Parts: sequence; structure tokens; C-alpha cells
Amino acid sequence: YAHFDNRPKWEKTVVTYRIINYTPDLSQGDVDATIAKALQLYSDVIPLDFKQIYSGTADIMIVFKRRDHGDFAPFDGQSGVLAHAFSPGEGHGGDTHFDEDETWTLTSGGANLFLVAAHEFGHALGLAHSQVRTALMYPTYNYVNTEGYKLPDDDIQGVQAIYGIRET
Amino acid sequence: LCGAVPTTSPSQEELSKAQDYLSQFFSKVGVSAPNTVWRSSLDSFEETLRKMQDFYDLEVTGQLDTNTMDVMNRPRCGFTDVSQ
Repeated sequence: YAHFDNRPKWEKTVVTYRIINYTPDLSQGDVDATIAKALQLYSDVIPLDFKQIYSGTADIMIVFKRRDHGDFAPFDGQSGVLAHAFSPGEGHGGDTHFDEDETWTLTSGGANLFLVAAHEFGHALGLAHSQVRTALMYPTYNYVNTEGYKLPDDDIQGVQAIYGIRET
Repeated sequence: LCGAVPTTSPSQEELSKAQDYLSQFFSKVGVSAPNTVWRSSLDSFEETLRKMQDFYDLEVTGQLDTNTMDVMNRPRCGFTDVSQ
């Protein structure tokens, strides 16, 4: 695993998130549930909780946008870059953007929203890309069965090195 | 027996795509004017390509070979591969 320079982290125990808009590829209920499930991968292993809010500014602002979307990192159409996220911090810190030109799915076809979101939330919590091929934070997309999915060991160690271990 | 196989040089389009990729994901300073930055410094391009090949556990050749281009063509996260 790897961390960003200066190892930025959330200095709070409850991190809020807000889904600003939804992809038409999935129902809103599916997106809500998938985002919550992706964040839970982390709250299962570190002492952070995530709370969805529906107005105002959240720590993690989530959008589906295509091409240029105002952050100097335009998306590139279908395939290529699927999504990106900002490391923890004020302002845009933690914000997570998904490329609307992708076909978002909950299956092995297209781009699996759960796997991509879980990867991006790793960045939003302070993880950089890992060179471990089986890690969630490996930079390239690789579909794996999401049924009963747990965070790989490399990612657990990486995020626990920042936030500590969740006491059960 | 000679085990050599014919190789083909990357096309200008492939080279340009690789330059874009390295600028976007392996440039710590975030400079992104690939056609001007890399052309003036071929060593820098090769050196960065080596870093990329090392990161992805590819054979480190500094050459834009098929395996390297395959990795560059995979769908991926937009965050850089070098911490910053």
C-alpha cells in the first residue's frame, strides 16, 4: 500500500457524504445502497463512520459527470479513466467523481460501481495507489466477484496505518 | 538457433498516447504538455517509462513494447500513480 505525501487524513470520526446526482444506468436506490456498501468496507476495519446527507456541503461530494466538469481533470469518454477522487482535506478534499460516459453496473459488464467506488473512497480516505496486484488500490480496473467482498489485506493495512484499528 | 523475433516500432499515435499517459499518471510535477515536454527530452520519456514498467511489474526496458501498451490501454482510476 501507499499513502500520499504528508499523509492527509480526516481528523474526525464521522465523515459525511452526499450524492449530488445519479447515473441513469442504475436506480437511485441501487446507487445509494452501493455507495453505502463501498464505504462500509472501510468502516468495518477503521474507527470512522459515514453519514449520508442530502443538502449542504458534505466531506465527500459524489457526482457523475462527463468530460470537463470543473476540476481541471476532464474525463475522457468511455473506458480509459473511469473515476477519480481527491485525498482528504477541506474544500474539494474527499470529493469523488465518476465518469458518466461509462456504463455503470452492479455486474461484471461495464464498470462495476461498487468496485470503482470502493477504490475511489480509498483515495478519499488517504490511500494512494498500491503496486500489489490483488489490492483494491491497484490503479487498473479488474472485475472480481463482489458477493461477500471484503477489503484485501494490503488495503486494510494501508488504511489502518492511517486511522488505527476499529475496536469491535 | 536464433530466438529473435521481428519487432515493430510504435506508431506516432501510440507514442503520443504513451506520452499522454506518462504525463498524466507518472509526472509528479503534473506537467501536462506531452508533445512539447517529452520531445525535447527523450531520456526523460524513457526514464519515466521505466518507472511505469517497474510500478506495473513489467520487464523494465524503457521501450514502448506490447505489454506496456496493454497496461496503458486498461480502464483505470484517474489518480496519478506517483504519490503527491
